[in-house]
Amino acid sequence: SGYLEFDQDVLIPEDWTDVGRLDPSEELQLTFALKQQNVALLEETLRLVSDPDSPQYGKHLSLQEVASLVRPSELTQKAVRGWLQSHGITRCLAVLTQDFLQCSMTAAVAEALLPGSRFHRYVRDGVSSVRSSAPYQVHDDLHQHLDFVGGLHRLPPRGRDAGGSRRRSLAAG
Amino acid sequence: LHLGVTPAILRERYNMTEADVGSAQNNSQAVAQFLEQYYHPADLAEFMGMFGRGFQHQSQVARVVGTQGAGKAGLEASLDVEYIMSTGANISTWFFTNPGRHESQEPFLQWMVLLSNMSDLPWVHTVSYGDDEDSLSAAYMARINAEFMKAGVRGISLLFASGDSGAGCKHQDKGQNCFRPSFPASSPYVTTVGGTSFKNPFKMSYEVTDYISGGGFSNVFEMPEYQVSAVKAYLKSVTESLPPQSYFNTSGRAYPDMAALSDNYWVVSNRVPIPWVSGTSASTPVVGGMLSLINDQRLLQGLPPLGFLNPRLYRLQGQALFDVTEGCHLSCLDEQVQGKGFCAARSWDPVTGWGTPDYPALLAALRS
Repeated sequence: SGYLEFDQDVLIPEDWTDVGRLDPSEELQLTFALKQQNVALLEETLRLVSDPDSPQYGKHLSLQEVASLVRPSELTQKAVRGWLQSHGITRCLAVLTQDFLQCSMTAAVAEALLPGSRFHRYVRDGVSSVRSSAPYQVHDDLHQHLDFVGGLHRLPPRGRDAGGSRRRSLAAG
Repeated sequence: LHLGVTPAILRERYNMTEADVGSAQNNSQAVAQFLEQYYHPADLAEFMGMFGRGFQHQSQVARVVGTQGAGKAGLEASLDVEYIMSTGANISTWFFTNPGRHESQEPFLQWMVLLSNMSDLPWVHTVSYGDDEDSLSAAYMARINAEFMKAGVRGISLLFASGDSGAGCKHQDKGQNCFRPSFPASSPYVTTVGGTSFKNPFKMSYEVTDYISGGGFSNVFEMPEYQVSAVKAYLKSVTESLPPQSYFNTSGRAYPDMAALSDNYWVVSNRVPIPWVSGTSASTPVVGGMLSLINDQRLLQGLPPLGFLNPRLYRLQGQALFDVTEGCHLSCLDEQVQGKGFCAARSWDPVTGWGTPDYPALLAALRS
């Protein structure tokens, strides 16, 4: 196994409190970002449809056309689905572009699927989030088929109401 | 003289007339929330009752995508929806709420997944959310950047607030600090909006930089072609006032792209009018609403929507925008820079971008 996100940040911000490891039977949802095809062509197409000097300017694509462009290869889709199925994960939803897969599974299955991961529940201001306290790995065979797995890191940032609001005194007047 | 920024003040400052309201059938705009932030319809109605006189507007959100929670309205959500509907007046407005249905979901990622799965979307989306670049993995940012491209090729304009920490600061060992860019503001495929203040906060005066306005240079994304000459010109023109080069990456994507007033707003939240609300999360929906109005005129003429704006914006070379040339934003409080980040300058700068919109001129420039 190896890291998909070699620079994963597993530091938990101080305002989140760890209330314990998830029970192995608890459900969680992970988002698998499958490797897209033709990303360079996507970038070039964006340049052409956004450049006012280009004859392609404004000739935007439909979602179906975008899907045709970036849809992961059959091999990638097969490899990822096969990997998930081999862990008994079958409850998955795909998006129209087929490049995201959202799957439900128990914490025990998720930890087996992603070696290194350890799911904990964190609480802040009455809101709870489930994230991994340690970096995750995936089997080397999957590296060429996945960009990242969502739902392990990246806790929600603090909102404006909770202290981010910046109000000024009238002194400036 | 005025007592703070309201829709009337914004519309006057940016030269919007009573006639500058939406009328196209197939136009819409959206704000997205990620932090269990909900707006309250009664707040919006009260806000428009208090501040919406003098221009045709809508007082209701056309569509809520996601589930609004119960309880108090969030200031962020109230601000976003009230102001995108003030400049983007009379345009159908959607509200995306993404609290994450499950504890393990990432709300921002959920929103991106949603965009990838909806064939009919508003043309303009404004988002007031960001994380420090260095807290995110390169693989994650690269993929989210590809998601922004997917939206751009569909003709969708994504606007992100540039952040409220100026150039930011990363405290490093041995006192070698550096600036701290924010993502998605630093993505080359979104339009990033910075903030300004009135020179005199209670007078319809010219605009100066808001010292909190996020801006700088990405450490992850290369500088895109569309901005190379503008940024080089800036770096050349301000050599004496530039922070030490060890603080930032001169070859990275530079932001913001443009700006609007971000200081001293009035917001109605939980039925209470609240003054002095500030931040680039105020300026972003203001610009978003104006771009929606320009889309409106384009759609009425049978033209496609603006889509990803930056290549065209930079081609304007500041035409149709009020150049902001005064003030600096904040950064590291250390001996070397003493809290000073970048400073505004003629043309593009990493505090206010190309400046703030002169609506009729911008409409004229982008309508054809």
